Amino acid sequence: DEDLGEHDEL
Amino acid sequence: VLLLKIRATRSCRGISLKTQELYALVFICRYLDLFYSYISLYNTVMKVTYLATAFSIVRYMRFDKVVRQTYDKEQDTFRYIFLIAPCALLALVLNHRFSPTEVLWTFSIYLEAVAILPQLVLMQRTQNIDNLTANYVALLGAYRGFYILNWIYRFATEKHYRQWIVWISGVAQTALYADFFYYYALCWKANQRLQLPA
Repeated sequence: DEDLGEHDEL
Repeated sequence: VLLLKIRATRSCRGISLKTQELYALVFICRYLDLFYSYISLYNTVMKVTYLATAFSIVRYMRFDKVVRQTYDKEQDTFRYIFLIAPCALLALVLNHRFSPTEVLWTFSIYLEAVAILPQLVLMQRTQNIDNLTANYVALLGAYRGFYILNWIYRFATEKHYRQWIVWISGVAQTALYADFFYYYALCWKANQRLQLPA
């Protein structure tokens, strides 16, 4: 599973 | 800039309601994470700001007694479905994870890339483009364009920074403005009001 992290860009 | 134009001139002449409503949809789909994740105060404030300004603009254009009469519905003919359907389909197929919020986020990335099209088409039909309208579109294009520099920087400095969907969409979005920027720069240099060739 890909480590997506959070979407921190707007 | 756009709210300033609308409020100061009590007019939305030359502005595409379709593009504005698409942006409202983009922000709704993208910022659902306001409910379950926190990144920074700045991040949250900007998300709320984008949502509030997008909805405020749509409210003025649709419901303000004075402003709505300046909206040229007959010229703003781009069909929502031509943008929303392909983006939705693409988001279902091409995403990082097949979950409701992730697919909606991906949809918002694709839709943002093309949401300017109704505005560009409308401007091509407009003889006298307001300076504020031209500047608004230029700033919008520059906004995502400058992200490319930020992505290069983050790619070089952060170990696990891989955002293919965002990068390709952002570059495509910026490319859509290339033609506009060309004529914007020409007119700016000649100190003339912006005119786009038919």
